[in-house]
Amino acid sequence: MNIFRILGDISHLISILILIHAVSTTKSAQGISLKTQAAYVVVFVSRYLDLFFRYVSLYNTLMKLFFIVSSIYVVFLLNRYKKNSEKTNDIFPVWYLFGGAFVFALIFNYEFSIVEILWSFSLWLESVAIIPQLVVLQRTGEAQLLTTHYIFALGLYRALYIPNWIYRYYTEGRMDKIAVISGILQTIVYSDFFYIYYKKVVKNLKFKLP
Amino acid sequence: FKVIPFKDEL
Repeated sequence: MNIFRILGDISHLISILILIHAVSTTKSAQGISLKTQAAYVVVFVSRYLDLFFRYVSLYNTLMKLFFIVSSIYVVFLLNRYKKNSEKTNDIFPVWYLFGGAFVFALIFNYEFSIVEILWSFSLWLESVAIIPQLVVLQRTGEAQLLTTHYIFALGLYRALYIPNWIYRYYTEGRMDKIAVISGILQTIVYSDFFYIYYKKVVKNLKFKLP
Repeated sequence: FKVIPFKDEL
């Protein structure tokens, strides 16, 4: 376990806490893509099937349980605060992402078994799952600051996994090509957002300094 | 390098 992975995991954890905090304090699901959040439930459930047959560490188990339970809780919260009358910006055809991830999982996997295909599927789906959320952000125009912090923390998590993989390559001499390529894809999906975030949030904060 | 899945990651 290296510093990049720990920071990445913490960033992932914080992103979910920000999201839960934002939705429960405003009692509103506005600006949050239910499609993206539902996709994360599928991501975590399909990836963490190994909870049943592989023990890595207490940390690993607790984090997996946290991600599964919190993602389901978020979908529950969003459904509770969703107003049917509201005009929805959550229009991205999410089934393309599911379909594409499934095809990629059939092509790129370490073994043609249900568990391995679902594991690969979860990585590909995760790498593009934020797209409906980015579409909502783009269509809404003005976003809540917390929403942008949430997306940033979530993007930072996979970006931090990249130095983690480089570090592991040099220290352990091993590489997981599916995780690495899908992880890089995920970071590319975020790159446009990172740039806008930097321009709007980071520069504005600096601007306020005396 | 060896290609080994990172099943210890999240």
